Amino acid sequence: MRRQWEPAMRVAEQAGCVVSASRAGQPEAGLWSCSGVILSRSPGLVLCHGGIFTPFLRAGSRVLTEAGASFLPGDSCGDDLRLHVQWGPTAASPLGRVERGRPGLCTPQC
Amino acid sequence: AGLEPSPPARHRGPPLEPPHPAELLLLLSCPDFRAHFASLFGSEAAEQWRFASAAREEEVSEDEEEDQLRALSWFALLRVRHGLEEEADLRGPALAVVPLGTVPKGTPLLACGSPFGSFCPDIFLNTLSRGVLSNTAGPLLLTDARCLPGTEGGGVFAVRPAGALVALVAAPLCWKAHEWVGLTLLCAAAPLLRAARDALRSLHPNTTSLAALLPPELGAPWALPLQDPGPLWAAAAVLVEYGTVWGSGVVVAPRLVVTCRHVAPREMARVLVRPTTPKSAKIWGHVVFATRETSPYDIAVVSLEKELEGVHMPVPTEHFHEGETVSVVGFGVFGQACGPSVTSGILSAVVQVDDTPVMLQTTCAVHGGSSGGPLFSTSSGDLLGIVASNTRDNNTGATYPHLNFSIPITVLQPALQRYSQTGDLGGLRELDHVAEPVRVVWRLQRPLAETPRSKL
Repeated sequence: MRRQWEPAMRVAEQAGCVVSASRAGQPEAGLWSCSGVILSRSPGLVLCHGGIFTPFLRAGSRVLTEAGASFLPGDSCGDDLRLHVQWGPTAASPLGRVERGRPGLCTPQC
Repeated sequence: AGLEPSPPARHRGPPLEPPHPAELLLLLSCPDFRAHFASLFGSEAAEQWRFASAAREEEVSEDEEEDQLRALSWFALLRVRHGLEEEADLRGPALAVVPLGTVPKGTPLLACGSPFGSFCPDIFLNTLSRGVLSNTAGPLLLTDARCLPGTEGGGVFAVRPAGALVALVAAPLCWKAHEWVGLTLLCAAAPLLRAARDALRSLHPNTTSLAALLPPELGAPWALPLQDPGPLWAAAAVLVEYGTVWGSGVVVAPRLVVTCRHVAPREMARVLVRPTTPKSAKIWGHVVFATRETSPYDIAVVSLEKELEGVHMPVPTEHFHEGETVSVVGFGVFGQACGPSVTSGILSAVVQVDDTPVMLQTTCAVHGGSSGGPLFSTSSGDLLGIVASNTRDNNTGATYPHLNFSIPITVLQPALQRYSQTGDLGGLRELDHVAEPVRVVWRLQRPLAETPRSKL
């Protein structure tokens, strides 16, 4: 059964990434993050969920439910939006690890 | 949380890439997804439904929850200036996208996302979850692959062709009337990428060229729209309506449907049966038998006023194999709004009394409305049982959709056959007189080792 899934697992893990959004100069103001899919590597194009952008929308989240809106240009969000994308290693990449705090998570004994 | 480069080895394989800056090209939404979302979750059902929030440190206020509901059907296209290009040749073939409407229900799916988003990428980055395509309503898809907050935006991939992108996670956790549904809401990738192409072309001259770089949709034979939306055996599931009550049922003979007593409680009552195919068909029937309230077997049998055509009659099994992969097909959660949902799991327990199976337990996601629906062996397609109930903890009020109980078809088959062939209800009537140990099992009590002795 595992063999059946292996090729799909490899593609999924190589395409997977995590996207975080924060405000320039105010990292303590909050960090919004979600998952994403790497659509293209050259140039790098990533598709992720739009929920993390609502706090940055210049016109507020109501603009998302305006009739007929099916897309909004990138400058619909304020200039203080800072985005970062992180993805898994390829076998060859010798880069150092990044430590991040783990606010709000714990592993209670079941 | 700050970034602290540090040397220790990563817990899962080679070290992570550091986060790379990116820019927002556009926010996009699939209007058809929103339309289906509104029709399935909007209007009167709205207050019953809640969806998980995107991963965030503080509690979510009502306003923010409203924000997130508005954003639920929105996605974002980003450009990453550096980092990905260097690896372009290291990573296998480019992504391909499965065309909309070509993945049948019950198809295995693989979800890949990062629970809690960027809080713990060392531990949670690109975590996998497996399930099946449970239901579809246009580009709005449902899977029983379990996902957590933070996996919004994660990819959902097909097993065949390996790693073709089917959808993105829109809402990982859904609650209906405070009951965790155990299904994940997805938006199909094909219409989303079409919307992205259109937007890139109309947005700005220098983004037009990017449209050509988005992954293509698979051509034939994958592009052939589905003839039959699901595995053959799934078509045996029917919707049963009795007044305002509805539930599921399964066709066991061209003019015979089995459902639960609590769906169609009264003998001679007239019920409406809606088969999965053809979609629009409605067939009246009447209840020829329903067990009494005192019977642990919650069963009713409906005789149809005319034959059901073109439906594959399920083969009743004679054996049960604990641990085997099973599927439940039922109208839970959405009922009449769209066809039956398929959820997958394993046969987690076969409870026996005197070496006879009297109860089946599975790990499939079973919700209100699935009662009376069929439990199938995924590999053989044989009918294993009739779903009767899931589990609620009376102390906490929590419902556990993934612990549910079915009546083994071996309990019913002889009596159904006798009625089918002779019209004799005798065998079915015996379901009202089952032995005490069986009643004890269905009362979820420990079967008595031996009858307690009087102290006198």
